[in-house]
Amino acid sequence: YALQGSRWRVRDLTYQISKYPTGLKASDVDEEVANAFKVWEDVSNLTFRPTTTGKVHIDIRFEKGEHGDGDPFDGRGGTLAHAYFPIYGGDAHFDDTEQWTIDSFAGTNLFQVAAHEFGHSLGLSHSDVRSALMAPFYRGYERNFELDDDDTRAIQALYGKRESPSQSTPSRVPTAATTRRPSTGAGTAGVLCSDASVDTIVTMADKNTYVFKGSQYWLLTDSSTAPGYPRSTTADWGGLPGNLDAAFTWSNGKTYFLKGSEYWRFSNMTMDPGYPKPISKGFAGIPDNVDSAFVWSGNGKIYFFKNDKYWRFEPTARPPVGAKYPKDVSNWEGIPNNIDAALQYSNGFTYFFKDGMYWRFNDRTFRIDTADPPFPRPAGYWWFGCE
Amino acid sequence: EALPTKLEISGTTTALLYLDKFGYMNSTATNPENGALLSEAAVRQAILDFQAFAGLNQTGNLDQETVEMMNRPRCGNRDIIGHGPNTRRRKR
Repeated sequence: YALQGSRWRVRDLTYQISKYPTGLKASDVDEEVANAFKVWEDVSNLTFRPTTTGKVHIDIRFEKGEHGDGDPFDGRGGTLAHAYFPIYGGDAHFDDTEQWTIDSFAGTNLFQVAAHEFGHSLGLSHSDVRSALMAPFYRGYERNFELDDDDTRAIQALYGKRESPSQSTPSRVPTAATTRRPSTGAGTAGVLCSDASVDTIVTMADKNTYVFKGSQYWLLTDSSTAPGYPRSTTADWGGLPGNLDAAFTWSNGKTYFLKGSEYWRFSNMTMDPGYPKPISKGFAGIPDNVDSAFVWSGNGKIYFFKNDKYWRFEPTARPPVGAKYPKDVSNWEGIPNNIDAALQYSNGFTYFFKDGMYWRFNDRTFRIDTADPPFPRPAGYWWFGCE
Repeated sequence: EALPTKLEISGTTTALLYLDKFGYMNSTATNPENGALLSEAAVRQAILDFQAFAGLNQTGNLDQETVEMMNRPRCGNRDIIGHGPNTRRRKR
């Protein structure tokens, strides 16, 4: 960790949100900001209190572009926020053009970014420990956020350890939906209802989820398939063939489809130039004819499944597939061999599909979720709107 | 009014702007904004420093993973503090 060199002389700090974001309810922002302060309050001898009157220690604002401090925000992406060290006032500014979200893999998680910025407000600089909250790069939503030891040591170096139990609200509990809604039976699934096995399912960067089977595809709604489907895969996806093997959307927003020894890359529903390419070129170490692929929320890496084996692919590593791979699918407790499809859905859970049934994986217990009714469940009823 | 747009890192010029913004260019003599000549060694050292900070392979070259890391969403505060405009910021 790194300390900037200044700190607050007092231990009881006040804050206010003087300008709220345009995309969230004020009460939700209040709660997330309080949760972010509590991250530091839990491990240090500091307390934080919101106030709407008088002078405060830390002023919080959501602003666009140039906002008076000579350090303009740059629109969506790029710089998300910045904050001043104690000697410069401690204020925290967030780019209001970002899509700030709460308990969602979409957009940018307000809680995590706020907790990071408040670290600056308290005197912490950026850490070169990648797992630290004070690392400068946004890692995506982490459903089970935990402060790194590096961060704890940093804040305690400035303010000491907590001497009495934290008085504020209990630790945050994610409120994201945990269960896919059962279908209403009013969908357009057709052939999916007579045989609910699928080739692949993928959620795109725009959060639309598509099911591919044979030469057709369907757009999913929350509990069924959308009107107007199925449609032709080849006609709507720029010549993409049917009978796909696997698909996934990576953190760069691109969606990749695999079939046989080739893969295709899409920006939304438009195929990028130069595709298809050989899997051996783009995904060195991954075999042809995979069963499925998905990006796991636990670490952001791409997992490829084939028969009773799986491979973990880390694009920025050299080599991208470690020497320990492939490993046995049985390491994923409860997941069968030879799966048809897998995806991480918008509620953050990873789902596996085989022979018309599906399983929901719990990445905290690292096994299939226990639920009523139990998994596997029929995909036709729960996903495709079949009676 | 048009808002500023994100700096897309695509090559050496944009990378140097990024490295300067986040504190890796430690001398006005290596400031890409003032037209001063940049030594190859200074540029390589700045890239090495960034790669070390970000936990990347330290090649000193603007390779793909370095560019990808530079294009990731991030905090606007500097990584290396002690010089540059950010340290002169005041609250009010």
